[in-house]
Amino acid sequence: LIKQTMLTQFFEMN
Amino acid sequence: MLELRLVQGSLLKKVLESIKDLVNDANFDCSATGFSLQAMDSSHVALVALLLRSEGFEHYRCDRNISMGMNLGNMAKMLKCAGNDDIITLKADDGSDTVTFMFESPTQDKIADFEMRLMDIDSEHLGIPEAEYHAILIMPSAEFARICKDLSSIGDTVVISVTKEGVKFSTRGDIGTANVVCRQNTTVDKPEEATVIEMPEPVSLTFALRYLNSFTKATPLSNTVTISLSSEIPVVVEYKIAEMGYIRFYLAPKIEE
Repeated sequence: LIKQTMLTQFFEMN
Repeated sequence: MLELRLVQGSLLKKVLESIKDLVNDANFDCSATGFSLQAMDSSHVALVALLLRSEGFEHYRCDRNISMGMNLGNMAKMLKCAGNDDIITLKADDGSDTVTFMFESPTQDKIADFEMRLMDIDSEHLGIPEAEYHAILIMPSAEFARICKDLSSIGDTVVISVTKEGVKFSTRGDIGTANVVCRQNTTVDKPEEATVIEMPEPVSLTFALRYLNSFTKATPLSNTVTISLSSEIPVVVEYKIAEMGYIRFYLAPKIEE
């Protein structure tokens, strides 16, 4: 199964 | 008081055309450094970061840092009314809830102003860490756009694989499969026609073609595109804006569970 990740998993919310 | 005069107004028109379908509303930040924007699409999968440096404007006055919330669709509608050769000036008074776009024809025989209401937008600013990329691909922007468009007629996702031999774009769909391989090619007449792979460490990542296709709307801004890839982190697709800055798109990868 291939799943779309979200940017918030990689970058911190300021 | 804010007053930004851009002689090459077509740049701003092209910037808006390239981001208006990805992001609905965004805050434009104005500081001594320049005119910038960072915004995510509504699903938080893609992000656009724009910088137009203050030195690139003929006149740049920004008395204090300000953030102006704009609906990008409405802004694009207004900028569409500017001619391609027009000089565009953005003006906003302190505390005002509007921004004015002034369009001057090159011969100064026609001057138009369009006033647009600003909006309050809760901005979700992300801190993007400096990353070391395994592979940096520089290629003609039109070629990248062509590949994304062609592959999206076959499948929904693309696997981008970089090896020493080159870069491979692969997709599969109900009707079949497609692979496009681009080899490093620096023996071209013009530097902007070259395909260069820097730091070619093997890397393979999967992305939704829908977003990459959306990013290629920035193709008119630059002859080349720079694609930075590292395992399991977002790809950066960068279009440099001559003399002024850049527009960068970040896209989260699809990862096998």
